Amino acid sequence: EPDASTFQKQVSLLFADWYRICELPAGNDTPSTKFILQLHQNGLLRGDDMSDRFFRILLEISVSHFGEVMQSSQQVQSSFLAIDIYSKLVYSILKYCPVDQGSSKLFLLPKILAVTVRSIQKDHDEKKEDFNPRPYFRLFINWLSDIGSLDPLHDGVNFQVLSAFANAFHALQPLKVPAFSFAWLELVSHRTFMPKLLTGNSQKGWPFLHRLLVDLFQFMEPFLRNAELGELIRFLYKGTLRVLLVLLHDFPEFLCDYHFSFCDVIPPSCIQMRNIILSAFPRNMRLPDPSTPNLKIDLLEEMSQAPRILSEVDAAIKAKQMKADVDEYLRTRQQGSPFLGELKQRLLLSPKEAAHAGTRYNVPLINSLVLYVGMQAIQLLQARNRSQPQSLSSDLVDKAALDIFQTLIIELDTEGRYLFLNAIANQLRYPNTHTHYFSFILLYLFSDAHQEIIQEQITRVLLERLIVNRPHPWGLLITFIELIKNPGYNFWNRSFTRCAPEIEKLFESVSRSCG
Amino acid sequence: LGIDLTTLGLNLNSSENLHKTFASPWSDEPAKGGPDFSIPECYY
Amino acid sequence: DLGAIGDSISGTPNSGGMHDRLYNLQMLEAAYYKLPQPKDSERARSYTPRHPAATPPSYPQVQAPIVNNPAFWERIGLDTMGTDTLFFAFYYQPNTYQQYLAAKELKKQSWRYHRKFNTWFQRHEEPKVATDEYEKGTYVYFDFHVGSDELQQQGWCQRIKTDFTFEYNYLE
Repeated sequence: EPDASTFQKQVSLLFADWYRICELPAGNDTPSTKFILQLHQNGLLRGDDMSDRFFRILLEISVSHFGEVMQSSQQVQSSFLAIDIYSKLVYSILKYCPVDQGSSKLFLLPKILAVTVRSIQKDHDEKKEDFNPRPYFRLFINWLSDIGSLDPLHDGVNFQVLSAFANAFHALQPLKVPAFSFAWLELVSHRTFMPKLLTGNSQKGWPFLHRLLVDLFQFMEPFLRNAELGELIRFLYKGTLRVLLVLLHDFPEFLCDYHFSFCDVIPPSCIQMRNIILSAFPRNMRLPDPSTPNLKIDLLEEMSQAPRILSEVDAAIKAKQMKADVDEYLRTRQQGSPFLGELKQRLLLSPKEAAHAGTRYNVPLINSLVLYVGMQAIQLLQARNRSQPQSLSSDLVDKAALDIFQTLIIELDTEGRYLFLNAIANQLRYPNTHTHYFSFILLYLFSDAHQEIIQEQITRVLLERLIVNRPHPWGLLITFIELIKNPGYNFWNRSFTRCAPEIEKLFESVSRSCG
Repeated sequence: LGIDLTTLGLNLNSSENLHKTFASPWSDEPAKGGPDFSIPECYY
Repeated sequence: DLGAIGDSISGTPNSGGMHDRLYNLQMLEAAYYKLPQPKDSERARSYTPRHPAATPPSYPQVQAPIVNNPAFWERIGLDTMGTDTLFFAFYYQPNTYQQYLAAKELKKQSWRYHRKFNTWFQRHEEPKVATDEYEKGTYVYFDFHVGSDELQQQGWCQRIKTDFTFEYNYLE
C-alpha cells in the first residue's frame, strides 16, 4: 500500500533533523541518544509495518540524493552524504535504542536489512540497466565497518551481526540481482566481513560463506562452461580468483572442508580455479616434495587420516533415491542385481535438463556417487585392516566398490567417463585417506583397462590438470609421477603418448616439470 | 591454460594474512592504511 | 538451507527470480560501468586533535612528510624509548596512516592488540595453554596509571597480568 504523503513528509523532516545532529561537533552523544529515544517513543522502531516504511523511505531519500548529486556534479563524497547520514542513523539506532526485557539488542537489524534487500531488488527490477549499485554498496560498507564492530564484548552479538549480513547477501546473490554482482562480490570478500565470518565463533560462520561462494559459482557456471571468456566474464572470473587466493592463503582449511560442493558448481572447464581449491591443505601440514626419489607415500602418516568434509557428500544420491540401492549393493554385492546395469541410465539428466545444463549427465550426482562409494570402501578397508593387519594386496580393495567403478568406466560414453574420472581426480589433494584411495583407484583402472581409449582418457584427465598454470594439488602430482615412473603401467609404450610430435613434447615437458 | 596467478597483485608468499590488505577483487594493489582500529572514546 | 546444494544445479529451472543467461549478461555489462570505486569504501582518514595546541605561525602548520614514511617508524621502533612514541601515535592519531605504521612496528616487537580491552599485550613468557581459539599465560600490557596522590604521577605504564586468557577472537 502506498505511503501516506504526510508520513513521507514526516520522515523527510526527521532525516533533516538527524542531519543537523550529525553536523554538531563530535564528543557529545546526548543529541543522538535523545533523537533515537524520540523515534522510539514515536513508535517508529517497533519492527512493524510502520518501521519498515520508515526505513524504506529513508533509504529511498538517500539513494535519490546520490543520483541527483552524481548527475549534477560527479562529486563522489558529497553524493554519498545522505547515504552516510542514513547508515549512521541505523548504527545509532542499533546502539542506543532501548529494548524490551528479554529482546535482543539487535532485533531490528534483520528487519532493516530485509527492507534494504527488498528496496534493492525493486530498484533493480524497475531500472534494469540504469540500476546503480554504488549507493547501496556504500551503505553496506559503512554498516559492515560500524555495526560489524558494535559491542565486540559479546561474541554472540558479533555472530548475530555477521549472519544477518550473510543472509542479506544471499538474498542479493548475482542470480537474483545480476546488476549488483560486482558490488556484491566486493562486499562478500571485504576485509570487514569475510575474514570475520571465518574467524572464531567456533566456525559457525563457515556455512554462510560456503553458501555465498556457491551462489557466485552458480551464477558464473553457464558463462564458464566453454572456457572462452568474454571480457566481462573474464573480469568477474579474475576477481573471483583473487578472492579464492586470499582464502587459499589465509583460510585454506575452509577450502579443504568444502571442496566437494565447490567442485559440484565449478564447471569442468575451469581447471585452474578448481586446482586452487584442490591445492588447499591444512596450515599445520608439511607436504613432502612429490619428486623426492623413492618417496614412499603409503608410509606417510597423514595418508591414514581422513580429511574433514563439511559438504553433504550423499545429498545428491539421497535426492535421487539412489543411496539405499548403493548401500544395498555395497553390502551384498549381489550377483545379477539390476543395480549395476541401471547405473548409467540413472546418472543421465532429462533432455530438458540436459539442454539447460550443457551436459547429458548429472554431474553432482556422479560426484556424490563416486565419493560416497569411495568413503564406504575406505571405512571397510580400515575396519578390515584393524582386524586383519596382514591382508593381501588384492583384498585391499573393496570389491563391491570396484565393481561400481569398473562398470562406470566401461559403460559410460566419452562424456560420462570424463565426468566420472573428474569425480575421482577431484579427490587427489593433500595427503589423506581419500587421496590415497582414489590415487590407487585411478591407477588400478588404468592398468586394468582393456581398451586404450580408457587409458588415454585417464591420462588426459590428469594431464589437463597439470598443464595449466600453478597451483597443482599434491595428490595429482604423485599420481601422475607414479603413472609415468612405475614400469608396471607401461605408460611410455602406449600409442597415445606418441600420437603426434606435439603430444610427445607435452608429455616430456610435464614429466620434467614433475621432477 | 589458466593464468599466472602471481600477476594478480597479491603477495602469495607473504607471511602476513592477505585479507588485511585486500583492497577489492577488481584491484591489482593492496589496500593502503591497514585495519580500522577501535580505540577508547577518550582518545577521539 | 546451508547444507547441500541440491541434486542438480544444472537442472535449476528459470523461476522464482532466476533470470536467463542473456539477461544476466546484459545486467552485468551495465554494472561494469558502475563498478564500486576505491573511494566508495574509504572512510575519512583525517585526524582532528581534541585540544589543538596554539602555535606561532613560524611553526610548521602541517605534519612533516617523513611521518608517512615507514622507515621513520622503523627507526622509532628500534629506539629504546620508542615504544612510548609508538603508543602515542597509535592512540592519539586515530584514523591516520601513522597509526597504522605505529601498529606495524608494535607488532614487530610482538605486541598484539586486544579489541575488547583496546590495549596492547605482549607475551611475558610462552603461553601455558594454546588452542585454536585462545592462549593463556602471563602477559605484559600497556596501561594508563591514574595516580592517586601527588607522589604517584599519572602516566603510561606497563603492567603484568598472570593467568590471562587471550582469545583470538579479540585479536586485531
